[in-house]
Amino acid sequence: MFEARLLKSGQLKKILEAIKELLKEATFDCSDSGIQLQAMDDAHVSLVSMCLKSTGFDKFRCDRNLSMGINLESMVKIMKCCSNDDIMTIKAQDNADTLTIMFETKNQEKMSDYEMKLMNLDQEHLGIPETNYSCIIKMPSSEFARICRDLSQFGDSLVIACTKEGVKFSTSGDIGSANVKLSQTSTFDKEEEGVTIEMTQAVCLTFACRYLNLFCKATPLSTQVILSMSGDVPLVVEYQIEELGCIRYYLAPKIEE
Amino acid sequence: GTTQGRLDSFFTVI
Repeated sequence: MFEARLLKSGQLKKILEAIKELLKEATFDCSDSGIQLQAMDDAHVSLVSMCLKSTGFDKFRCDRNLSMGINLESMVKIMKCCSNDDIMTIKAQDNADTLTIMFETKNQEKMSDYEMKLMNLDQEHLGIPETNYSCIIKMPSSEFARICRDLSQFGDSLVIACTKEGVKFSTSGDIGSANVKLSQTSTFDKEEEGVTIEMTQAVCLTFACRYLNLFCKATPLSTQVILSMSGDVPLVVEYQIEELGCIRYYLAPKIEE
Repeated sequence: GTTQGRLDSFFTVI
């Protein structure tokens, strides 16, 4: 028996919005520690890794490890049927081929339930090597989204260059070029408004704007984003979900021909 | 020019 109760269904809504354009379907691996998802997009250019801790749920029960193959488009349809502050419960029997999703309003005057068919997905688990990243940049997630959106007007590729002075985002294309430089914030009122850089070695890598913009769909989940980079390895774009867990996106860099 | 890398060359299937 698997059962998880979330006080704000809006959180799961935002999570699905953050992954549905990269993945059509995904396996949700449930265990007593929580729910995990790891999947690459069809082109094997990016990977989504999500972890929701059991302690982040109002109630969480998972008697036996359970892998649920979910069509994300179907789940998005169901999530459209609830309000952000509805309480939701997801439930499945062991070896079930369906998942039940229930919503209740806070005053419990409206209850609804939806049953969704589960899928058998061939899933490959990837080993992601432990990496000591040369640069770790923490910045407001809205600022990162703004930069990706603005610069993708000019070119398909975004160069991210991190030095101890700051981080520079650059692109160029038919109409010209664009650069945005952010320096480390010296003073800030709130931690989430600052830009901080931990750097052991300068790094400069090129990434596809299209994917970065898709990762930015996670912006509503977190005020901060963490970018981790090392030479010639995938970029990690991480959004912490308050009290619940995190979503990490990995993106293979573009390579000089 | 640049070409898009793939993750398969970085991560291994467990």
